[in-house]
Amino acid sequence: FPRSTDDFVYTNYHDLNSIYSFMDMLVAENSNLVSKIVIGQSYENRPLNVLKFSTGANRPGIWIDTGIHSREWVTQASGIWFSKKIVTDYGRDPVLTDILNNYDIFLEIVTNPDGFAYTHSRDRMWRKTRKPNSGSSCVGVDPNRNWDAGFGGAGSSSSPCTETYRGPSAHSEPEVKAIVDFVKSHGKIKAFVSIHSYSQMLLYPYGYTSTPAKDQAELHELARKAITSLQSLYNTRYTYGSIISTIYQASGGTIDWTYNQGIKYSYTFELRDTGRYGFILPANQIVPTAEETWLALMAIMEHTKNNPY
Amino acid sequence: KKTFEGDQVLRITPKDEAQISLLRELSEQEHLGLDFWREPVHESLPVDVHVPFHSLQGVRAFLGYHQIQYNVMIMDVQDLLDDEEREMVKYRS
Repeated sequence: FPRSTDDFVYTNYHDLNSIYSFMDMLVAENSNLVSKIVIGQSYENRPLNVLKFSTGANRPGIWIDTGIHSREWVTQASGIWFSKKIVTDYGRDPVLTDILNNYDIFLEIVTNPDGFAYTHSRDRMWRKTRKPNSGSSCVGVDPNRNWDAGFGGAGSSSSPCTETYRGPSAHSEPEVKAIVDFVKSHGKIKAFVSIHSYSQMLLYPYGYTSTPAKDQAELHELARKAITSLQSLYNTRYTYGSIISTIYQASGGTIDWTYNQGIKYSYTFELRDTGRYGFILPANQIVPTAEETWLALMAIMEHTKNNPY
Repeated sequence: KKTFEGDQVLRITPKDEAQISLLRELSEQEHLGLDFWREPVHESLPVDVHVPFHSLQGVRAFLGYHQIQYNVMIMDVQDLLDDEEREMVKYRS
């Protein structure tokens, strides 16, 4: 195993143990900036680890999560790259430094560790959590339909055997409940970015209703700015807009809940696939994907810093 | 470990709402074991569907019969996964 995060191979996919070891290594190397917090346990008792990047006490926070859908491997791999980018650029990049001097950044690299472990051991195409469903032989819940935002409405399924099964009740999944509890107890999360793949989109609320978010104009303009920045690197084609108008109606989604909690800058990404690979994006695409996404993340984080609410 | 030999991912480009409806009907055929990576929602968006080998003939016949355009996005899912695995093993070794 690499001796330091400088030796870590960012151009490859890694299993859960490697990622968790990487996180510990990053914390050990940068203990003045990074700590690891455990916000809960998955159904199979794996820790739900979050990296906290902080330079002071009682700061408002920016949340980023990757890997809530386990088969979307480029998202976890990008999360690893983001974490290294943050420690590398702090003190060097004035914009990031300014952000971190005012805000904490929370990064959950493997939001669905049970599912992720399962993609490495049994079924590369597994998407959901791994909790059994009472009365069904089908396992797992779609953790992006399990939030208390239009829960149970159109754009989610009541059948445990489907990929968009919403679960028996809102926040029934420990992986979701842990984030809910964290966000509520923190109380000062000001931006929340949930990262998925694929299809190259940046989306904002809502997904469960066609009623526009009250901040739609600002969210749209910021999405435009973020995507302009993203495209400046490799000219990857992205679309942006509200979930329901850009892809489809989806109830119980993550950022609809966070927005309804008062987190204005709530976004979800669908990362690149280059139009050919879907969830099986080759490993040589990890760094370009992360690099371009980082530019968009920076745009969102900088706007959050410059527009306190 | 589940494998995906001979499975394909088709990129379907429906031209109107009628074809979207047909694709929705197709998605409800549980015995086909289809996994819609991008669901049929609107004619402006492509539909990507992972088709198990055992359903390929039937799905292609369905699309052909209804004159729904498609192309093969991934020729053999397992081939790509094998490449992915090889890269990971190469790194580990």
